[in-house]
Amino acid sequence: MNLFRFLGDTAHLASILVLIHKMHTTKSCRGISFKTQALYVAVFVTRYLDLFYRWVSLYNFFMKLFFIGSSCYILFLMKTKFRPTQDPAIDTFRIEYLLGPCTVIALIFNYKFSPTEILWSFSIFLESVAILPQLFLLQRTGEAETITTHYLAALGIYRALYIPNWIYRYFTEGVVDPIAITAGLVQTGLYIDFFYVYVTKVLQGQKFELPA
Amino acid sequence: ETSTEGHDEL
Repeated sequence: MNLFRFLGDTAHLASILVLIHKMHTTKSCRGISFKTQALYVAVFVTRYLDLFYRWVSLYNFFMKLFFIGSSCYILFLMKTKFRPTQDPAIDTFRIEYLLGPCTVIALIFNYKFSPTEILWSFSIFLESVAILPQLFLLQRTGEAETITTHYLAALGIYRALYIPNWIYRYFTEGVVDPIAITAGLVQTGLYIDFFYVYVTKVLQGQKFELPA
Repeated sequence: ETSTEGHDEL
């Protein structure tokens, strides 16, 4: 564990709390892609199967439980309490285009051709693109509530902080995880456009609006 | 070294 990773995980945790807070305070899940949230459940469940057979640390254990539990809770809220505020008509990204390629790539690139390792690789690749339905929705509506942009910013910061974490681990532990690094760089890259608008508009007190 | 055993990152 190093500071970058810890802060990254904290940002990840914060992003989820911001999202849940947004839904409860605005009593709405408007602007949130159900598809992205469903993909995150798939990501966490396939990645954290090792909860059943490997102990890493207390921190690791509780974070995994939190990520699985909170992502399921978000889906539950979106399908029950706040269902009327959800608009499937604008959440139209075809997730088959993500699930298919991620499956194929996971079967090719993995550290061991075993079910759990393939699922681990799959979860890494899927996480890297799981935000696309959300960004696509944002692109379609052209604007977002400020709190939603804070959620996305926290997610982006989490990903960005994993990069110095890998650099640090390379120099201090000699650890290199090519699958996580490649997927992580792709994932972080997807946030660049969003961050540009977030920094130049939202942080200046303006509404998040994409140029027409 | 490639970490082939045990993924300790979240």
